[in-house]
Amino acid sequence: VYIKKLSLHGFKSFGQRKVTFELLKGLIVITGPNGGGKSNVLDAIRFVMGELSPHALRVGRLSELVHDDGKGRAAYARVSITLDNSEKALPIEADEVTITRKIYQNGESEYYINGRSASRGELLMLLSAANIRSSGYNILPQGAILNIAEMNPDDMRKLIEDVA
Amino acid sequence: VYIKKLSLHGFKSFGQRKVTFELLKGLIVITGPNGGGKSNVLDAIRFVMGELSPHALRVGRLSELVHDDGKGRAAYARVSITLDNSEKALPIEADEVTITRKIYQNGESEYYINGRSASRGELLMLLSAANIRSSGYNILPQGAILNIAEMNPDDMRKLIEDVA
Amino acid sequence: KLRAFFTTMEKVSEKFAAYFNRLTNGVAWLRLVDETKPSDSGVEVIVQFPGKPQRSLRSVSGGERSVAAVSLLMALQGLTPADFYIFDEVDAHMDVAYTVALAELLKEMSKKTQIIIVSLKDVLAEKADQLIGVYIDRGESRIIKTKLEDVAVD
Amino acid sequence: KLRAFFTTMEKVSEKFAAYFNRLTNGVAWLRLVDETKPSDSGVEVIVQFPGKPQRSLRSVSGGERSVAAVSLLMALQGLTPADFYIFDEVDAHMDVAYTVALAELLKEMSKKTQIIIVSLKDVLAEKADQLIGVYIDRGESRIIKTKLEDVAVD
Ligand SMILES: Nc1ncnc2c1ncn2[C@@H]1O[C@H](COP(=O)(O)OP(=O)(O)OP(=O)(O)O)[C@@H](O)[C@H]1O
Ligand SMILES: Nc1ncnc2c1ncn2[C@@H]1O[C@H](COP(=O)(O)OP(=O)(O)OP(=O)(O)O)[C@@H](O)[C@H]1O
Ligand SMILES: [Mg+2]
Ligand SMILES: [Mg+2]
Repeated sequence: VYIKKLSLHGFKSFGQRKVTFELLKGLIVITGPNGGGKSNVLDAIRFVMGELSPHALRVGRLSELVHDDGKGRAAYARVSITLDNSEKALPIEADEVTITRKIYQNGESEYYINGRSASRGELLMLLSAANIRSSGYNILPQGAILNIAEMNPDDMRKLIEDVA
Repeated sequence: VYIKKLSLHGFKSFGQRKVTFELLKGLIVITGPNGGGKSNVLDAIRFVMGELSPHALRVGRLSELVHDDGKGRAAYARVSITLDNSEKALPIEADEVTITRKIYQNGESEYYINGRSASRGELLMLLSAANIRSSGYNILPQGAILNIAEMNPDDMRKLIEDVA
Repeated sequence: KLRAFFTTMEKVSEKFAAYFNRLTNGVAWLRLVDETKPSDSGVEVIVQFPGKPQRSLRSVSGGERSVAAVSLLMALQGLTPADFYIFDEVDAHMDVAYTVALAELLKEMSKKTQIIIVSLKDVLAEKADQLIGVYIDRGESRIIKTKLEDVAVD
Repeated sequence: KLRAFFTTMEKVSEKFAAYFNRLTNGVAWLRLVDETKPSDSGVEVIVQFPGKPQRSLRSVSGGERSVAAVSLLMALQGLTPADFYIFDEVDAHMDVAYTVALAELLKEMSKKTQIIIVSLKDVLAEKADQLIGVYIDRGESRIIKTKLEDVAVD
C-alpha cells in the first residue's frame, strides 16, 4: 500500500484551484520556500486518514482547516488520497482505494471510500488492516524528531509496550 | 562591553588542552560538524556568567560539566571570559575585565574577577551594571527560538512586564 | 506480557543499532534503567558515537540527537511495517555529513518502501526520484514537478 | 505600572515591526487579546507576510515562526541593550531567502554590536568577519580559525 495520488481542495493554504500530486513509489522530496505549504501537505495526509485532534493538524479548531484568503473562508475543505492496493493489503476488491474527507466550516466531516459514503469508524478499520494510522510512527511532523530524543525512560517503556 | 577572549579548560567536550577564542567586535560565525562542541561554547559563556541551572547548561547535574573522556572525569572545569571595558560600563578601573569560574567534581564553584577571588553575588552585581545576565534575551540557545513562537498570550504579557 | 515486552525491546534494540551504525558508524542500544525491577523499570536509549564515550540520548548534541532519533523511529516502525514513511525536515539540525548519510539510507530503503521527505537541503533533493516544489501563488499553495537543476538556488 | 506596561508594549511593537519588515517585507505588531481588560489581558503576536492575511504567530509555518521570533527577540533586547548577541542555529528552519535576509541584517547590526552566531549554513559563514570551526580531535573539542574557502564542503 503506497500513496499514488493526493489531491487538496480548499485545505489550509491550498485554495479553490484543486492541486493534485501524482506520486511514485521511490524517494519523493518536497521542497520550497518557507510558508509555501509543505507541512500542510503532511497535515492533509493525516486529515484524510481520520485525524481528529486540531493540535495534531496545527490549528486551534478544526474549522480553521478550511482555506481562508483573508476575505473569507471557503465553504469546505476536501482531501482525497489514492492508495495502491495491488497486493490486496486493504480488504477491498480493487487495485486502488481512494479515500476522501470533506470538512465544512462548522467542523462537520464526511468520509468516502471509493466514492461511497462511509463512517469514520469504517475508514479506520480499513486502514488498520495495512497498519496505517494518522498517528503512526511512520509519519513524523516538523519538529517532532526532537521530542523523541527528549523522551524520559518511562515514556520510552510505554512506547515499546505499545508496539509489543 | 563585548567579548574579547574566551578560554575553556576541561569544560564539557573541551579537554585538558586549553582552548582560547580571540574574538573581534563584528559578526562571528561558529560552524563545524554535529557534536563538535559549538553549543558547549554557548554553555561555557552562560556558565562563566554565573548560571546555576543544570537544565540551562544541558546537563543532569552540575558535576557533569567537567570533561569526561570515558576513562574518568577531569578534576575540574574552568572557563575564563575577557570583556572589553574601555567605555567603563563595568564599575572597575580597567580597560578589560576577566571573569573566571572553576567547578569541581563535587559541583562546588569558585569565581574570580581579574584574578581576585570573588563571590557569585559580586560577579552578578558587576555584570548587571552592563545589562549582562546568563539568562538574558541576548543569548538564544539551540531550539529556543521555537519556544518563543509557541508562547501563549499570558506568558507574552509577563515577558513585556519584565522588560518594562 | 513481560516476555512480549522483552522480545520487542530486544528486536527494537537490534534494529536501532543497525540503522544507527549505518548512519554514524557508531553503536547504540536500549537498556533498562533498573535491571532489578524488570516489570516497571524505564528504558534508556544509549548511543556511542565514534571516538566518544557512551552517553544517554538526552545528553548529546542537537544534530546527534536527530540522527539517533531517526534511527530509533525506523527501528520502531520496522515492527509494524507500513508501506510508506513521511518525514518533515528531520534534517534541520544535521550537518552535511549526516544529511548525506541519511539521504543514502533513505534512497536505499525507498527501493522497497515509499518515502516522502520535506527538506530544504539540496543534498536530499539530488537523490530524489521525484522532486516536488510547493510555493505560494496569489495567496494559494501551488506545486511544480521539478528536477534539481530547475530549482537551483539563485 | 499599567502606564509603564503600555509604553513598553508600544516600543516593543514598533521595533518588532521594523525588524520583521526588514527580514520579510511584511508587517507585524503586538495587540491585547481583550481590549476591555487592559490590566490583565494577554498579549498576542500578529504577523502578516506579503500577499497573505494577518495571522497569530502560533499558526504560521516553522520557518515563518523562526523569522518572526528572531525579530521579536531583537525588539525585546533593544529595550535593555547589552553589547553582544549569541544565537545558536536560529536559521535551522529558514529557507535560503530568509537566511540571506538574516545574514544581511546581522552583518549591519554587527557594526555596532558584537554578534556571535552558530550556524551550519554557508550563507552565514560567507558574511562573517571571523569564522571559527569547532570539531572533535582525539575525543576533545578543538578550534580552527578559518576563511570560508578553507571550510568548503567536501
Ligand atoms: N486555513 C488556512 N487558510 C489559508 N492559509 C493557511 C491556513 N492555515 C494555514 N495557512 C498558511 O499556510 C502557510 C503554509 O504553512 P506550512 O506550515 O505548510 O509551510 P511550510 O511550507 O511547511 O513552511 P516551512 O518551510 O517554514 O516549514 C502558512 O503561511 C499559514 O499561514
Ligand atoms: N562532560 C562532558 N565531557 C565530554 N563530552 C561531553 C561532556 N558533556 C557533553 N559532551 C559532548 O559534547 C559533544 C558536543 O556537544 P555540542 O552540543 O556542543 O555539539 P554541537 O557542536 O553544538 O553539535 P550540533 O551541530 O549537533 O548542535 C556531545 O557529543 C556531547 O556528548
Ligand atoms: Mg514546514
Ligand atoms: Mg549545537
